[in-house]
Amino acid sequence: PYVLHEKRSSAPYGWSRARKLSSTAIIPLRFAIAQSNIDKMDEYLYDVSVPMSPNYGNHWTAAEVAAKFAPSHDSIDTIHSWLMHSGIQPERIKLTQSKGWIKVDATVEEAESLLQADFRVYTHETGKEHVACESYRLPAHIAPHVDFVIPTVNFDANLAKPSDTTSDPTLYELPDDGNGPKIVGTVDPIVGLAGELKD
Amino acid sequence: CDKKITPACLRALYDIHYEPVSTSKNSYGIMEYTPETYVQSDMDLFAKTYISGVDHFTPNVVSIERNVNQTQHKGFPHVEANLDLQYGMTLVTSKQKVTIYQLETGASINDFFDAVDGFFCTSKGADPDILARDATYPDPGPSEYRKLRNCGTVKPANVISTSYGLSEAHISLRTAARQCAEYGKLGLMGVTVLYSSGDNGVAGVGKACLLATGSPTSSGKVFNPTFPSTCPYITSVGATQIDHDSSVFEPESACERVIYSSGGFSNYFAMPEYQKDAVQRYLKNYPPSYPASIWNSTGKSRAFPDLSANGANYVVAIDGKFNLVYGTSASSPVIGAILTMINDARLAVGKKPIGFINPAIYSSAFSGAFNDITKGSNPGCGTLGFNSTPGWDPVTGLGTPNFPKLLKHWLE
Repeated sequence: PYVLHEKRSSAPYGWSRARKLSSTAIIPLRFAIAQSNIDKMDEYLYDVSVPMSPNYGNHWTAAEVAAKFAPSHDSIDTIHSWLMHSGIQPERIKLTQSKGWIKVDATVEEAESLLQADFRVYTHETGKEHVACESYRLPAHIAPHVDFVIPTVNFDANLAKPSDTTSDPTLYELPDDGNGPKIVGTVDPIVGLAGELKD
Repeated sequence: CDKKITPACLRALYDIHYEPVSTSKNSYGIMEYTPETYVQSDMDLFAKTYISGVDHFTPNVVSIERNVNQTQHKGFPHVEANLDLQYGMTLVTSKQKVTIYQLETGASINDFFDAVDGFFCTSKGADPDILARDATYPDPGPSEYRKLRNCGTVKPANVISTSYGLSEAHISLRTAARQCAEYGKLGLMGVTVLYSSGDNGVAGVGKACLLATGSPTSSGKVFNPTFPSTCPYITSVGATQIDHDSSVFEPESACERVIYSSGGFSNYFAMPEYQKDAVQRYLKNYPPSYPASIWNSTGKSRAFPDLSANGANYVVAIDGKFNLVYGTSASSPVIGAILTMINDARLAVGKKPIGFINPAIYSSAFSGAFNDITKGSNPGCGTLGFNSTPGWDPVTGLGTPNFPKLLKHWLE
C-alpha cells in the first residue's frame, strides 16, 4: 500500500498550475535518504557549543560528521531494491558520494508511477516555469527510509535576497521581475530539458 | 552616518578596532547564487575609496557544480554580491581573504544539497588524508577557482554568511528539517552559519503573507516566517538603522527605512533551549496583541532573529557609481566580519573558532555584549508587526554587537 508522504494545499503566491508535462520528459528525481542519529543533533551540537560544556569548542571532523549521520545500509538497499523492482534499470540509480541521496533521471511517466503523483508545469506571473506536484505518495515500507523527494511540492525556484536600494538620487533600480524587488532569477530544477518540455 | 553608512561608520558604531593576525589560519565565506555575482571593477572602486593604501581586492571563488567563469556575467544583477563582499571584506581588513561559495546553477534546493554534499562525504571526502591535504585552504591564490564538486576536498570557512532566503511556506517541513540539519552538521564542525532575517517585516520574504491554508498570498493575513532564519541551528541577523539626525553614539532603532527587518516565530521548528529564557521573558513582559490565528503564539516555537546590525544607507559601488543599499543583506556580512575577527583573536591564542554561537550569545555570560535596540517595529500583513523592546525581541533579537565586549567574552 502507498501512503501520502507530502502534500501542498496550493501553489505559492504568483504561481499558477499550467500544463501537463509530456510523458517522455525527464525529471531528475532525488530521494533524500533518512539519516541516522539526526534526532540527536541538539545533544551533539550543544555539547560543543554551550560555553559551560566540558567539550566546548571540541568540534567534529567532516569524517566524524559523515559517519555519525550516514543513512543506514538498510535504508539505501530498501530504496534501491524498490526502484529496481519498479522497472528502473540499476545503472540509472545513482547513490551520491555522501550516501545521503539516490538520484534517478526518470521520465514523467515513470516518476508519476513511482510517486503516484501528477507532475505539472507551474508558471510564475513573470513567465518563469517550475515543475512540481501537489502531493506524492510512497509505498508504506519505503516511506520511513525517505525524508522527501524533489522536485515535488517545494517551490524553491525563487530564492529571495533580502536587499533593497534607495529612492535617493543615486538610485540603482533593481530589474523588476514582477515578483517583488528581492527575487533572484533562478534556474528551474529541470534546466537543460527545455527541449523535452517543449515537446 | 545617518545618511550614508561606510565602513568607518560601522567601525564607530560597533567599536570595531582590530587588525587580524591569524589570517593564514582563519577563513570567512560568503554565499552567492549565479547569476548574481560581483564585479571586480566595483570592488576596486570601493577599495580605492575606503581602504587606505589598497587599490585592488578580490575574493577567492569556490565554484560549485560547474566550472563557469562567473565573475563578470554582463547584464546580470550584482547588487547583492557587491554589497556582501565590499562590506564583508573591508571590515575584516584587506589582510583577511574572503571566500565566495558560488552556487552556479541558481538557487534551488538541488544546488544547496549538492553544496553540502561537498562537505560531508562518507566515501572519498571522509578520508582524513584528503582533508589534511587541503589544510592550507582557503588561500589557494587570487581568484582561483576551486571545485567543491568532489566531496570533502574543500573545508568550509569558519564563518559563512548568506544574504538569501525563502519563507517557510515555500518549502515543505521535511525539506526544511533536512536543510536545517545540514546546518547543524556545519555547526558541529565549528562553522558559524549566518543568515539575513529578511526585509519584509512579519510577512517573511517576498511580502507574501499566508492564508489560513498556509499558502503565501499577497492578500493573506497570517505571518510567514523566513527560512532558514527559523532553523534553530543557524544565527539569524536582523537590521537596524541610525535615526535621522542621530550620530553613531546614539542608540539605533529597528530598520524601518525602505525595508522592514523580518522577525517572528516559526511554524515549523520548536523553540531551542538556548533562547527559552530570553523569548519567554519577551512574551511575558510584552505579549503581542495579535490573535493566535495569525502568528504562532504558543511560546514553544523558534523565534528569530538572534541579533542584528545596521542595514540602512550602505554606500555600495555598483556599475562604477556609488549607490545606497538597504537590507538585512547588509547586516549579515557585517556580523560575519565581526565574528571572523573574533575567530582571528581566538586562533592567535591557540583557541578554536567559535562555531555555532547561539548557545553562547543567549547565555548570561554574554550579558551586556549587545547594544539593546528598543525602538522600532517590523510591520507586515496589514499589521504593525512586533515591537522592539528591552531585551530580546522578534525585530532585532538580542541587539547589535559591542565588538570589544564580545571579543573579551570569547577570549575568556
